[in-house]
Amino acid sequence: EYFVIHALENGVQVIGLTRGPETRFHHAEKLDKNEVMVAQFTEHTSAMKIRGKVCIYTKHGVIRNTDA
Amino acid sequence: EYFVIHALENGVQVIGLTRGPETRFHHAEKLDKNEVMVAQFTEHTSAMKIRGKVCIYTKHGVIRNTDA
Amino acid sequence: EYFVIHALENGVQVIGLTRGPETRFHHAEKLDKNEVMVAQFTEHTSAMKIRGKVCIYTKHGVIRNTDA
Amino acid sequence: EYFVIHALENGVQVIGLTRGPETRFHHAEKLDKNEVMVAQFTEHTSAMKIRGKVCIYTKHGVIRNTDA
Amino acid sequence: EYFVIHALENGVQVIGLTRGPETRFHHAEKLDKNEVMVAQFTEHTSAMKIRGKVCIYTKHGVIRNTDA
Amino acid sequence: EYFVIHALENGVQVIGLTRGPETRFHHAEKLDKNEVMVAQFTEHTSAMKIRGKVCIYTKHGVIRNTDA
Amino acid sequence: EYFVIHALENGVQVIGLTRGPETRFHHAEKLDKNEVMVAQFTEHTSAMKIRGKVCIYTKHGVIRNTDA
Amino acid sequence: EYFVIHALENGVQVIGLTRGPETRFHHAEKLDKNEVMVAQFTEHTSAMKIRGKVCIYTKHGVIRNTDA
Amino acid sequence: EYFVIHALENGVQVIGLTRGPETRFHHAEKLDKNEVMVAQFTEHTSAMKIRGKVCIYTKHGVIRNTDA
Amino acid sequence: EYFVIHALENGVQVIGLTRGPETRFHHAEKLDKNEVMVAQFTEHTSAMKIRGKVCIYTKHGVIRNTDA
Amino acid sequence: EYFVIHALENGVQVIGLTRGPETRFHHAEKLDKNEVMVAQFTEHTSAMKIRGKVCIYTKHGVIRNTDA
Ligand SMILES: N[C@@H](Cc1c[nH]c2ccccc12)C(=O)O
Ligand SMILES: N[C@@H](Cc1c[nH]c2ccccc12)C(=O)O
Ligand SMILES: N[C@@H](Cc1c[nH]c2ccccc12)C(=O)O
Ligand SMILES: N[C@@H](Cc1c[nH]c2ccccc12)C(=O)O
Ligand SMILES: N[C@@H](Cc1c[nH]c2ccccc12)C(=O)O
Ligand SMILES: N[C@@H](Cc1c[nH]c2ccccc12)C(=O)O
Ligand SMILES: N[C@@H](Cc1c[nH]c2ccccc12)C(=O)O
Ligand SMILES: N[C@@H](Cc1c[nH]c2ccccc12)C(=O)O
Ligand SMILES: N[C@@H](Cc1c[nH]c2ccccc12)C(=O)O
Ligand SMILES: N[C@@H](Cc1c[nH]c2ccccc12)C(=O)O
Ligand SMILES: N[C@@H](Cc1c[nH]c2ccccc12)C(=O)O
Repeated sequence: EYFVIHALENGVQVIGLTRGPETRFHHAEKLDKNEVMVAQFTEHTSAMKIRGKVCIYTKHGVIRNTDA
Repeated sequence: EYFVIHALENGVQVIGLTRGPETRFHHAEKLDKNEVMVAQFTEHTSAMKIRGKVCIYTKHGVIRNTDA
Repeated sequence: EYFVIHALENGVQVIGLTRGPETRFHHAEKLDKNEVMVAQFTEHTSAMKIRGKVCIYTKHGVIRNTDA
Repeated sequence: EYFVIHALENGVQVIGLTRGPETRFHHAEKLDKNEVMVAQFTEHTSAMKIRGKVCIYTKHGVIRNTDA
Repeated sequence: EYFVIHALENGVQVIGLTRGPETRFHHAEKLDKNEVMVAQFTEHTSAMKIRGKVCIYTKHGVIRNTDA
Repeated sequence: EYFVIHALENGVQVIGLTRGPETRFHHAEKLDKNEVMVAQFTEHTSAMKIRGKVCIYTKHGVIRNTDA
Repeated sequence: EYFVIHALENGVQVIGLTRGPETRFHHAEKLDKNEVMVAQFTEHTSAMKIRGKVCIYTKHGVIRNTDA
Repeated sequence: EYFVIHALENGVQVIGLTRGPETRFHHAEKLDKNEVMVAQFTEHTSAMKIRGKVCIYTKHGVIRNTDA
Repeated sequence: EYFVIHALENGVQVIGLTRGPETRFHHAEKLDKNEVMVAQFTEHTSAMKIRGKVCIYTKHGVIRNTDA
Repeated sequence: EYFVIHALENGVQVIGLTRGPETRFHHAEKLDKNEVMVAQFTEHTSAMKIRGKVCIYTKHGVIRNTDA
Repeated sequence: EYFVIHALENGVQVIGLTRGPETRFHHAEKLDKNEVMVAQFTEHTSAMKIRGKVCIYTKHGVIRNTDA
């Protein structure tokens, strides 16, 4: 499973949360406007948190977090 | 299996419930407005509880919990 | 397999029934209005019982138990 | 495989039949009106019998047993 | 694989035929009108025979045996 | 894989052919009008032959053998 | 994988060809008009040849060999 | 994987090419007009060549080789 | 995975490229007009090259190489 | 899982991020205008970052990063 | 997984990039106009780069790199 994050502004962060009994941040990838990140779930990443204005493409649809 | 939680207000909580014979909270991730969390079921998490105003994207559809 | 339970009133209960030769309640998670629970079938849970006014999203469709 | 049983009256019964060379009842779960049960086939349950007015959601469609 | 049998009259029988080199009846479950049985193929059941007026929901469609 | 045979007259036969280097009849199940048989391929049955007026529901469609 | 052969005339033959380095006929099943045969590929059968007027139901569609 | 070859004239040939480092013909099955062959890929056959006027039913569609 | 090559002229070539660290031609099958080849990827073939006028049927659609 | 990156300008970069507890760049492939890269997730690559004007074809849709 | 590359001009190159911790070119297959290459991902190839005017058929759609 992977999904695609398209940064719509500078300073977007894609944060990986650790898999396992504890949940903490193991990595925060910074994206500038129009950079695109494609990320999988992995042995080390079982959840992610995304900060900043983005457009996310997932199997459950396309999500723009400023639409709400 | 994963799904996507888009926080529509500050103070949203995504709570992980333990897998196994007992069911208790092992982690509560706080989300600010417009932050997005993508979460899997895992070896440690077999149920989740979500508090606060959200829009959840799952394989069974898109759920806004203030629509009811 | 997971499904999503959106509580439409306070005091909703999502009850886990034990897997195995015996069938008894091992956990009852209480939900307040608008709280959302996402639950899997697991090694310990092979059936669930839901009490109170809810909207349930499953692979077989969306079920509002007050529609009947 | 699971399916969903929505009780439309009090006194509904969801009966589990044993897997194996013999077929007998191992459990009968009683449901009140509007209670919902979600049940899997399991190592111990290879058939089920449902008594009372229900609406059942399965992969083969939605079945109301009073429609006939 | 499972399918659903909705009895449309009293005295319906769902008969399990044995898996293996021999084919004989190992169980006949009687259903009253509006009772519903959900049955899997199993290690012991590789064919079934249904007597009486029913509506059967299978992956190949819905079959009413009085329609013919 | 299973399919469903709905007998449209008395005296219908569903014949199981043996799996293996030889092909012979190992069982012939007789069906009366409106009886329904649901049959799998198995370790012992790799082909079947059907005699008499039937309606067969398979993954390749519904077949009435008197339509030709 | 299985498919269904509906004989449209007497004297139809469904011939099994051997699996393996050699290809020869191991069985020819004769069908009378309106008899139906359902046949799998197996450890011993990796190809089949059909003679006579038939209607064949396969995952690639329904084939009447007299339509050409 | 299998596909279906319907011969539209006499003298059609379905040729099996060997699997492995070498590629040569291991079998040529001759078909008369309206004969139908259903063939799998196997441990010995990883490609096929078809000569003569045919209609071939595959998962990528129906191919008549005289249509070009 | 297989696909189908329908030669639209004489002298068509379907060339198998070796699997492994090196990439060279291991076989070139010549096709006359209207001959059809059905070819799999195999332990020895991880890419193919096709020369001449053809119509190719693949899971990604039908490709006529003279259409461009 | 793979996806396709079509460079719409010179100087596009497709960056592979390492799989494992650490996340760093292991490779940056430069693409000139109209060059196309097809890339998988692998044992060494569990996320990618794309810089420059592109059109990306993924299972979640087609993404042009200048559309925002 | 495979995809199809139809060269729309002479001098097209389909370049295989090595799988593993390092990423370098292990093979460049040259295609003349209207030649077609069908290529898989393999143990040795986890990414590809395509130069020149092509039409590529993938599971994510058909890509003409001159359309941009
Ligand atoms: N460490 C947690 C991370 C996690 C995954 N899904 C979650 C849902 C809620 C809270 C935490 C999580 C785990 O692997 O299970
Ligand atoms: N500890 C429980 C958590 C759980 C999953 N699904 C549930 C449904 C109802 C109640 C509890 C649960 C388990 O792993 O089984
Ligand atoms: N203990 C039972 C629970 C159960 C699952 N499905 C059921 C259906 C009917 C009654 C009980 C059940 C079992 O694991 O099999
Ligand atoms: N004990 C039986 C229960 C059963 C499953 N499917 C059936 C169909 C008909 C009769 C009985 C059954 C078995 O495991 O096989
Ligand atoms: N004992 C048989 C039962 C059976 C399954 N499918 C059939 C079709 C025809 C006749 C008998 C059967 C078997 O396991 O194979
Ligand atoms: N004994 C044969 C039965 C069979 C299956 N498919 C067939 C097709 C044609 C003739 C015979 C068969 C076998 O197992 O292979
Ligand atoms: N004996 C051959 C039969 C066969 C299967 N598919 C074919 C296609 C062409 C010719 C022969 C065959 C084999 O198992 O491979
Ligand atoms: N012997 C070859 C046959 C083959 C399959 N696909 C091909 C494509 C082109 C040329 C030959 C082939 C192999 O098993 O790989
Ligand atoms: N020998 C190569 C053949 C190959 C497959 N796909 C390719 C793409 C580009 C270049 C070569 C190839 C391999 O097995 O990997
Ligand atoms: N090294 C990380 C890379 C990664 C994958 N998905 C991510 C999401 C967020 C941040 C980092 C990542 C891992 O394998 O898990
Ligand atoms: N050697 C790399 C090749 C690669 C695959 N996907 C990539 C994405 C970006 C950069 C390099 C790659 C690997 O196997 O992982």
